[in-house]
Amino acid sequence: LGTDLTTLGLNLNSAENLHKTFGGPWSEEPIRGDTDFSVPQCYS
Amino acid sequence: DLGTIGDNLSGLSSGGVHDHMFNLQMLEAAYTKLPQPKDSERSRSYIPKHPAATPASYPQAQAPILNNPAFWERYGVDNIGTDTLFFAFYFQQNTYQQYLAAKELKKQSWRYHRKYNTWFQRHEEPKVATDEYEQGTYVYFDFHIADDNPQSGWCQRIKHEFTFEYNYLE
Amino acid sequence: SEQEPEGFREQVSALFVEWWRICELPGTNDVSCSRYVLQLQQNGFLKGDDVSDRFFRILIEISVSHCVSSEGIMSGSALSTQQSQPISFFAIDIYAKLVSSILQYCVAEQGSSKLFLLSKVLAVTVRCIHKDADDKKTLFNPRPYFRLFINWLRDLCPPELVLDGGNFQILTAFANAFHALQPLKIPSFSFAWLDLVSHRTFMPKLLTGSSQKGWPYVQRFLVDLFQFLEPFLRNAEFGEPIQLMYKGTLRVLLVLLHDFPEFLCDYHFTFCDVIPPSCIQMRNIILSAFPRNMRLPDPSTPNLKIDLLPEISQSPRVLSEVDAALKSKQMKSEIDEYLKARPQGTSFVTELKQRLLLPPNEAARAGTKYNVPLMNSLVLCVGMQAIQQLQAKGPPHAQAMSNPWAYHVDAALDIFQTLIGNLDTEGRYLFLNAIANQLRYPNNHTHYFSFILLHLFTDSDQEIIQEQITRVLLERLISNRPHPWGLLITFLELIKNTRYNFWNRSFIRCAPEIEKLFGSVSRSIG
Repeated sequence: LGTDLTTLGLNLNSAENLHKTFGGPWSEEPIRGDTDFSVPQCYS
Repeated sequence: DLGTIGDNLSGLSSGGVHDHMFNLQMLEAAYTKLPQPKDSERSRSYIPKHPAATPASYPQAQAPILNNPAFWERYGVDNIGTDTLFFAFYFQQNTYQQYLAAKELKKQSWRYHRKYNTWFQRHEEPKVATDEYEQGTYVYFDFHIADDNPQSGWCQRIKHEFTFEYNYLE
Repeated sequence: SEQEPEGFREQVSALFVEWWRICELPGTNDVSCSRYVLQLQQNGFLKGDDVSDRFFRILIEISVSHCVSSEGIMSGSALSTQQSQPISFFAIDIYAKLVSSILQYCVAEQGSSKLFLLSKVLAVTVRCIHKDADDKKTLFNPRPYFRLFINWLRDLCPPELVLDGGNFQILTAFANAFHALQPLKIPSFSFAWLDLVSHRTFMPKLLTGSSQKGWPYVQRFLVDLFQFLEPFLRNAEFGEPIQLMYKGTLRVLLVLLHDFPEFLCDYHFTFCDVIPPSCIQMRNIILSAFPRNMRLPDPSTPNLKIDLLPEISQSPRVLSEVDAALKSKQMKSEIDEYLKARPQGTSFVTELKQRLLLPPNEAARAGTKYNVPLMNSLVLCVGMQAIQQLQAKGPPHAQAMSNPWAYHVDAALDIFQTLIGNLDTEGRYLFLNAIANQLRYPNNHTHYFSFILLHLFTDSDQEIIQEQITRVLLERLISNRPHPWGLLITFLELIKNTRYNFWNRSFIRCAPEIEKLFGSVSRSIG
């Protein structure tokens, strides 16, 4: 009968794309902030 | 090679393929060596490029509360202020703090432009809005270098007739 | 087994220590890195020849052995089977940084362009992983290599990377390397492999953007994955490792369903070829995908006029090569010929059943007597041609489609009716599955195959056929969600439209739990 897919740690009703915070196939929850914001060189 | 697959045996008949039991054995062994979440995370420690010497009485390490989402959500714009959010974003790169500051800025209707690497906020409703872009007057966050240097600093400027293409929207 | 020149390994090791010192110095900047790379280039390590291969191979061996030897040293506590030991990626990280720096600073000369060198480094890395896995078997540790690829994906495919020609080739270089590391070739790398190919820094880049030129690579990854899982999933009993692999696959499919549904729509045919019929929910995820700009009418809307929906007469996009399996068995031209001319007295149709069977030795390995991809290909090719003929034939397509047998394409119906009459129970089940796999979002395939299924239900005088049609629909509906839209509207039509006289069929009372099930179904539809 399959699985209740809402229990896999993905917010299937999210208005945002899931792939940006996808923690991977083994992860039970989205990742914490991992977005690589690149900033202008002058700030480095 | 990129077309459809042949019959459902093609995977078993191609070279270098093992038998079923071997595959299961190898999988069971790999099960104890799963990649961990931190295996794909960049080292989160923030290493200041030019650390300023501060008196020993000052905290020498960042307060853990800065990595707590509640701190940023609860104190939001009223207490932290936009400039501080921008400071955390631009000067705490590759840290969770940067992500939390970005989240807070987004909540306050700032939008990050990936080509200019700059935050924009609508100054008024855009004059034109299509599926691909919007156009209008925006405030954007910038850093200006004054002639007499000490006056340099963060600033916000107005930009008229700016086109914000959505494929640059982070 | 290649003979390394005397002292070569020591030389490379010394160079690596020197690089490590450069990375460690607080004032590391681009100048020191580029100077070091230039020195390597002048010493002939970066020509992309055998010396280069040896150079990178030794660096990988040093980094991996440093990483693996750190495991266990760093851990005191006993860990659960699924949790891995703490491990130091220090050597791996600086090796990854060295390669990224080489690719960044290496002056394009003697053909050693960035892409050329990257392909060489990836080829060496793939060979090292194959060799390490073959040598170590169950002791092989995939985590250093996983970390190595993640570092490279971050450095060489950063978020702001604009996917123009050169950059896209970097992505496809990684895609080809990952294809060479697929689970069927290196089963001990399977978990790391699935994590890599679905990684947020990689898979979305292949799927985003209007060109869709990355789609075939992701399709190939999913085929690699399903072909590996198929023998395990086919019998639906498996231990924890396969359960984790299955659950991980569901997560990846859900991300695709949510963010890239058109990708699943357009390749559904390929995936149905390799997903075992027993994986009903996994297949439903793929068949439930529909284009994001489409609004699906609620199937339970009273008096819903399916054939008046604007999308219902549009052909879905199918990127898979639907007729490849037919062509590989030299059946395509005969099918075309039959559908076009429907020659009388031919034995072509009655012989079809025989031609759908697998040779005995292959049947044992495939776990079925039938060539499933060939069956799928036959059903969809015949249906697509019948639809074309309907559309070309006569009155507005909607009217023709509302009652295909009014204008029916005898030849196509001939084939379907002969097959359902001649095939044995297993063959009929696979044949009905091939039809049910086309019941998706509103399009003319869904429309046509929905009517074919219902037509076969009424047309048949054998209750076993009606029972199997019901079973194929029902087993897809009693599994956990999602359920494809076309499946729902077909089943509702079957049980609501008195033409099918469904509620008087004896098989709905063939067992108490079945009777209870249909009782709840009839109450739920009021």
